[in-house]
Amino acid sequence: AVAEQLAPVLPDGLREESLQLVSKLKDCSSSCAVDVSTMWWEAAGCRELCVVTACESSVSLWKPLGPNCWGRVYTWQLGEIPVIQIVPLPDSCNLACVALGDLEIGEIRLLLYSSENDSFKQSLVRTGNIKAALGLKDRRLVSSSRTVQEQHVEIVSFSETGRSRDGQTLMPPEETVSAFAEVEGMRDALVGTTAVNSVVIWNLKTGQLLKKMHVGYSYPASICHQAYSDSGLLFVVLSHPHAKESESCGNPAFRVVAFNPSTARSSGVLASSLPPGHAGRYLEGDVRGALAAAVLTSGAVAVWDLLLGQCTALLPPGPARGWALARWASTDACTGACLLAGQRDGTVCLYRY
Amino acid sequence: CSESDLGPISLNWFEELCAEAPP
Repeated sequence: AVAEQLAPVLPDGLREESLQLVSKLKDCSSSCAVDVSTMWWEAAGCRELCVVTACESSVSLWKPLGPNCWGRVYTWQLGEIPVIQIVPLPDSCNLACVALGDLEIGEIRLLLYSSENDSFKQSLVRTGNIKAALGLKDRRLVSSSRTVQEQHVEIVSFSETGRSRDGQTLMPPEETVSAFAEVEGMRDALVGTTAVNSVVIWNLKTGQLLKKMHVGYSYPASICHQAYSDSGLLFVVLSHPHAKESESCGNPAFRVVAFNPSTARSSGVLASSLPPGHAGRYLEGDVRGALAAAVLTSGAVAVWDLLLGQCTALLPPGPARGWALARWASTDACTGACLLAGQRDGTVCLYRY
Repeated sequence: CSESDLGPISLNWFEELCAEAPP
């Protein structure tokens, strides 16, 4: 009864894909939602995909109780340093990281549930001037931190019970690393974007910095979201949060750029632009597989198929307030894609795509 | 994009870069 169909509002009448509202949850105690994510939670032999919401001072875990009904399982109180973002650990269970700080990330904490003694805990993982952090497969976290003299790029891995194991250091590039992305299909490769608009490649096993490739002046201030290796090329999905609209490039939210790691040359493959006639530009977004979602300055959420370079669905801003967050949920392969769209008042809507 | 834009492509680029890069 609560589900409603929201057909994509596209001027050319495309209705191939749509977003179906599955359920809605509202954190009544939170007046300012900062981030939203998902986390597998296993207790008493039951494993469920739960929603994690963050406000400035706490992070809450929500489990599904029934159709359109969510119950708050636990809230981690995080003290005086504000939460900046949730850093999910893909494929992990009962574990998630959270980044805290003022303007920049000052510390990363691990939030965990111990099924052995049915208790929720948190522990400090890293402190410093942290510029970027990403959860990797196999319960690992990579982060870059900077002092005046040097940059550290480090990986910490966790056991199933959340204990930190020996870390690994990756060779840092000269420039500050602004974002990381795993390379799909290449377990030992990691890419990053830097403050001077380069893409770098590491070998995760040895820590070697393998290559630095300039993205090109037509794609300013790039942030990497995802990478794929195919046919000897490295395809990197980039967004440009600070880019201005230009006549030559239009107003793209995401771009797929092909790099030849052997020669460091690159070429743009596809640009995923805002729907025609839609004002505003990219604010923030998320990529999973070939799907990208972004919040636009208009308050709308747009979804693109990156293989087609086409906007396939759009959530209008709504009568009250616009959307603030758009994240893809971790899901089983059989359940398809699920979009989490969040509003600043703490309302999170789950859409099946 | 064509090979002429990007230069010669190697299917084993990762292994080759690992062999070339400083340890």
